[in-house]
Amino acid sequence: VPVFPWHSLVPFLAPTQSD
Amino acid sequence: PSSALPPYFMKGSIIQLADGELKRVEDLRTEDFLQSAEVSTELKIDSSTVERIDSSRTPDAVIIQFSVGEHKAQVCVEVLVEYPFFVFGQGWSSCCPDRTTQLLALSCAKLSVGDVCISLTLKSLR
Repeated sequence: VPVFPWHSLVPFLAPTQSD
Repeated sequence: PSSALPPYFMKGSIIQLADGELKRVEDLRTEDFLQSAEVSTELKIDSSTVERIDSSRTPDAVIIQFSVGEHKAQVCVEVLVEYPFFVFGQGWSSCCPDRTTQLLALSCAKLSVGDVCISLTLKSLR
């Protein structure tokens, strides 16, 4: 049975810049 | 691009959290994502608010405009109407929940303007 990592399930949107 | 959704959205798919715990996709909760991101060295959770949902020229697709993170970066994504997003405190939601349920057997709410979705970004690189 394939096992998928949790981070596959939510979209990667633009990285935010930290100040 | 394939018209099929990724296999991990199918009801019953086994998802591994960052601490190694296994859960079915339909059993995931907001805390699972938050806790997994906490132990991740690279990823963090952002809040992405749905600002607009427009139809696309591509059949069965929509263009969703998100306001991402504390800086409210505007990001558009084109996805199939049945593509599920995870809404904070609500769970899986898509633009066409009936179609999501039909294709994936995954229970979904209707994704609407104002919903706050879980998205990922990189932790700041030093």
